[in-house]
Amino acid sequence: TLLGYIVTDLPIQSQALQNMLTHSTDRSFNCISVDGDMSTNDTICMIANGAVEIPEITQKSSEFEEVKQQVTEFGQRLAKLVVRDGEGATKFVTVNVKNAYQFQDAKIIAESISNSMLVKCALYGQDANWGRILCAIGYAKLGNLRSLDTDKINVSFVATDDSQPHELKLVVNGVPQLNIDEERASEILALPDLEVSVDLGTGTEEAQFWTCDLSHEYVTINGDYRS
Amino acid sequence: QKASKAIDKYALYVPKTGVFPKGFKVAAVASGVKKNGNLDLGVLLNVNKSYESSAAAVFTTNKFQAAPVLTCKRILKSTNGKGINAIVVNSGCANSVTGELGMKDAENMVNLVDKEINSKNSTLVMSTGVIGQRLSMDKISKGIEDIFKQNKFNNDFESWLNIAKSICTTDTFPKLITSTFTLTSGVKYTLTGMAKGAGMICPNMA
Repeated sequence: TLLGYIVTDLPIQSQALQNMLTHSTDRSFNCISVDGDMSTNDTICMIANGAVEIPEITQKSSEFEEVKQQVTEFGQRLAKLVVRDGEGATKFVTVNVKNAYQFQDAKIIAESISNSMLVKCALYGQDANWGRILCAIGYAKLGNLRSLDTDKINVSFVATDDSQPHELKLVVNGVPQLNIDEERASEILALPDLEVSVDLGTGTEEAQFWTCDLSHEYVTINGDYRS
Repeated sequence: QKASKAIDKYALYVPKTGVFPKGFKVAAVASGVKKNGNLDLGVLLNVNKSYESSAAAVFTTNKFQAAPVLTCKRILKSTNGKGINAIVVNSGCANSVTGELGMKDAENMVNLVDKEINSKNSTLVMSTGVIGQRLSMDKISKGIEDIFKQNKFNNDFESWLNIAKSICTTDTFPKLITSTFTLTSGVKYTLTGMAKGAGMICPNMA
C-alpha cells in the first residue's frame, strides 16, 4: 500500500490544492511500480495551513503555476523513495519512453515494461535481456498502433554515472544489435541506478516510469506477510 | 548469482536533520497493533489558527476501497476540503474489506481525534497493513488517548521522523523529505512529505 501526506505552510485554496496534488500525482506516484499491484488503501493527501501569511493562492494567482511545479517535483522525490525501497529491490530503474505519437501511449508502454516480472528479474540478475523489454512493449494495451512502428523503435540501456559509452544500443530502428557488447551491458546493469530508454520515433510525446528489480527478498517478505 | 550486494538504504535515504512547515505538530506511539512493538500510530495536527486550512487528496481506483478511503472521501466532500486540521494514521492493519464494522472503526478513529481537538469533520484517517482483518480499536483508542493526554506532540526532527516510521509496514526505511522554497515574489515556504510503501505498489490514484 502507498500512503503519503504532504503538508505546507502556504495558504492555498482547496480547489487549487486539489489541482496541484492531482497534477503532481499523475507525474509522480502514478508513475511508479514495484510489483504491479494496486492496493485498496492507496492515499496521498495534502494540507495547506496558511501559517505563511500571504494572500490565499488560487488557480488565478501568479504563484499558482510555480507552486504546482514545485509540488510536482517534490512528489516525484517522495515517489522515487518508495521505488528505492521496493521490498528488497537492489536497483532503481527509470523507464523513459520518448517520441511517441501520443502521451498516453508512451505512459502505457512505460508502465508495461515497468510491470514485467521477467524484465524485473533480468534487471536483478544483471542480464541484458532486451527481448523481454520488446515483448513487454508488444503486449502493452495500446488503443491503436499509431505510436508503435516496429521499423522505427530504438531500445537502449543508459548508464547513470560518467562511464562511457553512456548509451548501449540494443535495438536500432527495429533491428536487434546481435553483436552487443555484453561486457559493457553487464557494467551498466551492475549500477544501482540505470535507465531503459525506448525511442518510438513516431512523434514527440514522452513519459517516464520508475521501477525496480525483483529480488529474492521480495518473495521472502511477501511469502508470510500476515504472520 | 550476480545480483547487487545489499545497500544500506537507511543511511542513504533517511535525512538526519530538517526544517518543517510552521504550524504543524506531530506525534507517534506504539499502540500494540504491530506485533513487534514498533511505532504504529501517528497523528499530525495543524495548530495554526490564522487561516482555515485546506486539504486535498487522491485515492486508489481499486474497486474495493478500504474503510479509511471511503471515510476520507466523505469528509472531504462534506467539508469541501476546508478546516481539515488532523490526520490519524495506523499501520499493521489496513482496515480493508472489513464491511460495516470497518466503516464504524474508521469513523470512530476520526471522532476520537475530532473530540480531542474540539472540532467536527476535521480529521482524515489512513490505515495500512494486513487486508481483511478487523482493527484492534481498543489499542487504537488507547493510543490516541495517550497521544493527546500525554501531549506527545512536537515539531522537532525526531518527532517527524517518528511519525514517518509509524506509518511503515515492511518498509526498509522511513520516507521523509522536507524542503524550503523561495517563490519569485520572495516568499519562503516549506513542504514536508512522508510516505510509506514497499510492496503492493502500482498506484493509479484519482
